[in-house]
Amino acid sequence: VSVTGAEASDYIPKAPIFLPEGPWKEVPGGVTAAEGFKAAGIYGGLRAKGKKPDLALVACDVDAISAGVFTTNMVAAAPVLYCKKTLDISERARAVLINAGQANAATGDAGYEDVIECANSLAKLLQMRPEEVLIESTGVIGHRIKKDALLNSLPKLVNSLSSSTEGADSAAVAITTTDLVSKSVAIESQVGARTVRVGGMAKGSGMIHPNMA
Amino acid sequence: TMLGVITTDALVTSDVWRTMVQAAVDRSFNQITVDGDTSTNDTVIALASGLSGSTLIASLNSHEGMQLQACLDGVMQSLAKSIAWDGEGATCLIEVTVIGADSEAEAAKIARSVASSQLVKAAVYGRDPNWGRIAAAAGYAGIPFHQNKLRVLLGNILLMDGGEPQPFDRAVASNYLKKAGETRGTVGIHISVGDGLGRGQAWGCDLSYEYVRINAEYTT
Repeated sequence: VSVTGAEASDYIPKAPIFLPEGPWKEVPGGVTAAEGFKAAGIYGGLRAKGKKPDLALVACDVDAISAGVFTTNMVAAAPVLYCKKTLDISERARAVLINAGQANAATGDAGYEDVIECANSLAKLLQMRPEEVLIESTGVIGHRIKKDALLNSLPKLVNSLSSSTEGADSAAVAITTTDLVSKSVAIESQVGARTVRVGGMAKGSGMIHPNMA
Repeated sequence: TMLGVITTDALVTSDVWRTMVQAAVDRSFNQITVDGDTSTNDTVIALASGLSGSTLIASLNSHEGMQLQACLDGVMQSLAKSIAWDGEGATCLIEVTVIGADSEAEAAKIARSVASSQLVKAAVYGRDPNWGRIAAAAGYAGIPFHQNKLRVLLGNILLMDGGEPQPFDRAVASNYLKKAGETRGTVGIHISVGDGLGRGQAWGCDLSYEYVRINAEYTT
C-alpha cells in the first residue's frame, strides 16, 4: 500500500529553525531550494507500524558533484559500504534514495545485494547509471530492508518527484524514525557575484553521537 | 541514527566540495550528541548541481570558497542543532561554547566532552547549576589547559572564574534552566580555558527519565 506524500507534513511538525546568524537569508524549500533538485516522500509499506511516509528520494536534473561522510563505526550498514565504494569510483551522483524502517545493518552479503538491487532498479527508472544512485537507510538494526515493498514503490516515488517545498517537506518526513519533528532548512546567499542556494534535510533523535569521516 | 542530504546549486570542483563537506560536518553533525552511541548508519550525502551560474570554486581559500563554506556550515549547524533539540526524551537544547583554546579542534573537543557528560545532562534536567560537573567534563576532554584559567558561565551567570567557584544566585541560575526546559528552549554553557584563539561549539540535550523509558521499550 502506498499513499502519496502530499499529507506527509501532517504526521509530525517541523523542527524550529536554528540557523546561525550570517550573510544569508532563510528561504523555503529544504533540499529542493537549490536549482536542479527535486524530492519526494511516500509511504511504501516499510515501517512496522503506522502509515507515515518511509521512502524518500532526492534527485538532480544534472550530474551533481557528490560528497559523502559516513559513520566510522566498524559495524557499518550495507548502504554505508555501498556509498563509500560508489563515491570512490564516481565524483558525480544524481539521486539519493532513503528508507526508514530497516537499517540494513548487520545483514551480511544479502543486505549488500539488496542495496545494489535497489540502486539498479532506481537507476533504470531514472535512466541513469547505477553508480549515480546513493542509498541511505535507517531503522531497526539486523533487519534487511523490505525489498519487495521498496521496489514496488519506486515507480510511484519517481512519479512523485517535485521541485516544490512540499516535495522537500514530504522527503524530510519520510526519513524520520523516532523523531518528533522533521528537520529541513535552506538559505540563499551571495557567492561571488551570483546568488547561490544551499539546503538540506536531516533526521535523528536517538543513537546520536556521530563521528563521520 | 542520523542521516542528512545537503544540496546546492553552487559550481565547485570535486576535491574542494569533498573537503568543504567534511569541514562543515566536523563543525556541525560531528559536534552533536544525544546519548553517546555512534550509529551503524550515520551518513551525510551532499550534492552540488552547479546550476546557479556562479563561477567555478576551485580553491578553499578563495573568497567564493570561504563564502560557500560559511553557507554549508550554517545549514549543517542548523540541522545538527535540530537533531540535538529533538533528542529522545529531551526538554531542552544544550549549547556549549568553548573559547581560549589553542585551536578550533581543541576547543571543539572540550565542548563535546561537556555536551556528552551524562552528569551534566542529568543536572540540566534536574535544573541544577552544577559547575563542578561542567568543570570536570572540560578537564577530562584530553586537552591540556591551566585550570586556574577556567571560566564557566551558565547563560550570562558566572559560575566559575580563575578555576574557582564564584558566588551566584542559585535560584536565578536554577530558574534559567527551568525556563529553558519548560519552553523547549536552549541552555547556553560558556567556557573559557585560556588565552588562545581556538573557539568551538557542541550541542546536546538534557537527560530525562523519558529517555530511559523510550529505550527500555524500543528494541533494535
